[in-house]
Amino acid sequence: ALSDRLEGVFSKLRGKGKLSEADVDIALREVRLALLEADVNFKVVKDVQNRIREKTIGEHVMESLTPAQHVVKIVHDELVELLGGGQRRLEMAGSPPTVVMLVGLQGSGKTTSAAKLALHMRKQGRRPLLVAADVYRPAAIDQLTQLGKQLSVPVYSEPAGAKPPDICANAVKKAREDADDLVILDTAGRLQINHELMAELEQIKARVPVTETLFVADAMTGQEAVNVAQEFHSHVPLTGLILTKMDGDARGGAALSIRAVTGVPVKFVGIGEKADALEPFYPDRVASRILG
Amino acid sequence: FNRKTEITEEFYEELEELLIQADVGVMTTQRLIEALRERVEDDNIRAIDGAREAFRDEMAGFLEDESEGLRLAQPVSLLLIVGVNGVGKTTTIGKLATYLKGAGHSVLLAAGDTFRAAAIEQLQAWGSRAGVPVIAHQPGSDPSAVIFDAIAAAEARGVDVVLADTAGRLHTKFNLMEELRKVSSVAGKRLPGAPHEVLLIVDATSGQNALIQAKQFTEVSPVTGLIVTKLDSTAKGGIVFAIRDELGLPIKFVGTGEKISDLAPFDAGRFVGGLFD
Ligand SMILES: Nc1nc2c(ncn2[C@@H]2O[C@H](COP(=O)(O)OP(=O)(O)OP(=O)(O)O)[C@@H](O)[C@H]2O)c(=O)[nH]1
Ligand SMILES: Nc1nc2c(ncn2[C@@H]2O[C@H](COP(=O)(O)OP(=O)(O)OP(=O)(O)O)[C@@H](O)[C@H]2O)c(=O)[nH]1
Ligand SMILES: [Mg+2]
Ligand SMILES: [Mg+2]
Repeated sequence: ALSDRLEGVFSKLRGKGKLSEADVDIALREVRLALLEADVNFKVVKDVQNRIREKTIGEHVMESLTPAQHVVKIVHDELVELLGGGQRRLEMAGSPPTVVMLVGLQGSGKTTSAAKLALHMRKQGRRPLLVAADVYRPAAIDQLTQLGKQLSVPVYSEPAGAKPPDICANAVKKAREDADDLVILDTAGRLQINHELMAELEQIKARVPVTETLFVADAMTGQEAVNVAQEFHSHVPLTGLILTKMDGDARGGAALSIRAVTGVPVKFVGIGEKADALEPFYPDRVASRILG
Repeated sequence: FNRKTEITEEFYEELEELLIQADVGVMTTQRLIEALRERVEDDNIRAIDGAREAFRDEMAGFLEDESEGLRLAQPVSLLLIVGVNGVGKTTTIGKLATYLKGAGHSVLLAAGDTFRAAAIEQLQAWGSRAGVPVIAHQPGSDPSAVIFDAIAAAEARGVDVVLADTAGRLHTKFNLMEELRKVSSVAGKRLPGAPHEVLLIVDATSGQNALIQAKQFTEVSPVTGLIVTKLDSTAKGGIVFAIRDELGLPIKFVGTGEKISDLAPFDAGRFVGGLFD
């Protein structure tokens, strides 16, 4: 863990009496290692390191009796501050239905998260409608339909040949007819460099009043998390993040990178494959996990 | 001497940044850069171009594997496809089936993911696209039983390759990893030598966790190779250097898209080239 590594660093430096700024840099190298191992983006690590360096020197850690613990606390608090804040609850539209669009890379957990979100919001008294807007992946519509059935949540889908912007527009129309007040759009996984599919998301937004666009990110995503999120964000402004597969042991540094660079708040965390495996986001827990 | 082409500390720093951003990981990056420094010294390399070329050469050599292609046996081979959730197992099976048919084999698929919603339907769709039969039971049935059945069907029909899909599973889930251990050992009892290949699917967009995945999956099933998917993304899949370094696993194929033809045998030179794009 970072605290042990820092203990090791500082015990070597202890015999020297007062620590110098150069010694602080030795400690910061351990922090950098820990963050990179946790998949925090290279450039974000540099920023975080600089901020921590200022605080470490400013708070006279060099004179502390427990410098390792002091540095860990500074780092931890810095991460909590970076991760936290922002609107963490799902925003509701001024007039129903609220439309939530889930977007992200292939396989990140959008379809599963759509079902989880439907269950979560129904427990809060909403009437959700799930929308099968992935017309590409084999059996994607089947997958969402089955999940909806398991939860007794209605699923809107159209036969082969229908286009996602039309499907979504028709779904919202149906929601209004059935007095469903929450429409959750499950979109196809896509690469941020696919112009056509990025345009498709813009087209959906143009046809449907989307209140929340949630980027669904796999906790194990590596260095590219920032570039991917930024590009999605430039096409359809993201309003929140769902970090999935946090029931594994991926440290989840991607969450810090995405939040730090795009400013998008993490709203939910996926902690399993079942429909009830969705948690609110706790910045201090994820901060501890990233530090390892 | 041309200052612009001289090998400076800055060159090594830029290289380090490139590798870390490619998910090679800090430790592995340091090892690779250290090896390059030695080679630059040993071979008396003076220009950056020379160093770059030596490096690409070094890295490609590191990933290359003499064992060509898949280990197939007669009369039936079982290839088990494993990995964590969402990495591309099911899609890759569709691609592999097409690839193997193209190479003159007869293939059938085993719908070993009996858990996830519409997993069986998804594999059946790929089976139909590839023009190969799919052996499936009811959702919720025992994956070992499905694979057992598939082996029997292959023997009966004279099919020589069985591709077995399995449910995505996080390596931290003890029960699921034990299930995989059982699937692997039951297959071996039914068909001597099975599974002839256990292919771990690794997502190119994943970071350092893929190394832990590889280690844990190797503990419960005899992983024989990797398939790196989603290399058409902007991610570079650099974690494979650490996997190769620590586990010696060869990369057999790469996935480069969502179409059935988006699979290619691994080419170390091209992969390394992709890191420097
Ligand atoms: N363990 C675990 N598995 C998850 C979680 N969220 C999703 N999954 C699994 O991840 C895999 C992919 O989930 P999907 O919902 O199909 O992902 P997707 O983003 O819709 O995929 P595409 O539509 O192909 O882009 C499935 O096996 C899910 O069960 C999670 O929080 N924990
Ligand atoms: N861009 C790209 N997408 C891919 C590639 N391989 C698979 N995919 C996509 O990744 C998503 C997940 O693929 P699956 O085959 O369902 O993955 P899986 O490992 O079987 O998922 P689970 O069974 O749920 O664990 C799908 O949207 C695929 O189309 C690839 O090489 N490139
Ligand atoms: Mg989906
Ligand atoms: Mg699958």
